[in-house]
Amino acid sequence: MSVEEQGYPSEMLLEAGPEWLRAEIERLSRELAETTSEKIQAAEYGLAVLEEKQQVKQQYDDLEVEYDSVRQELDQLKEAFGQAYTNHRKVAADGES
Amino acid sequence: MSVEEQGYPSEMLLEAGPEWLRAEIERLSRELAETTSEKIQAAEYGLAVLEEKQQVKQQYDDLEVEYDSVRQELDQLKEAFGQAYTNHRKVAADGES
Amino acid sequence: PNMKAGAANEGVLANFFNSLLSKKTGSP
Repeated sequence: MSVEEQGYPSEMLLEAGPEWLRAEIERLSRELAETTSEKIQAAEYGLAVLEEKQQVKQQYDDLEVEYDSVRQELDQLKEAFGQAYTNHRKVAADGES
Repeated sequence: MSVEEQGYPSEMLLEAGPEWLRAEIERLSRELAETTSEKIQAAEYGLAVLEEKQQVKQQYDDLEVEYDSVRQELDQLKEAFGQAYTNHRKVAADGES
Repeated sequence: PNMKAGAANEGVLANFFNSLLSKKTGSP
């Protein structure tokens, strides 16, 4: 990356005095330290959120198993109920005849 | 943050020539640009995972509503079945007597 | 309650990430 791309007009660095150069080094060092710390914090938070997401996903999967089982039991009971009702109607009809 | 904390022995910067200072500025600028890009990447990733986590959480909440309703329906049907069975037994007992 | 804390926490995190994206660094 050329000096220009880093935001310095080419003659600027060449003409700058040592005082300005030293101050710029200190400023860049401070910014680099701060940006590094922010990057690390963002990565740590990102990992924490990823873990939380995986926990919620696991809870969802567990609930889905539970839901499927209750759903199945309900369907079976409905069928049994329907059957019992049919039998009851048949017995009643036989009784009458 | 003093110059020492940034990794430069104090006399080093004072004694360094303009050439070294300019090279150090270029190095720091490159590192800062790279670290800034990594920081942005980490932040974008964090936001994306946060969004995904909220979506999974919403799916969990929706499934939980569904589960509660099916659970309730099953409990009601079980009770109705129990009632019907009791009545049936009573009628049968009355019939025999 | 922990859901409330969770949502607030997520809001804080989203703000943090967005602040990193909006912050200008590096320019001399």
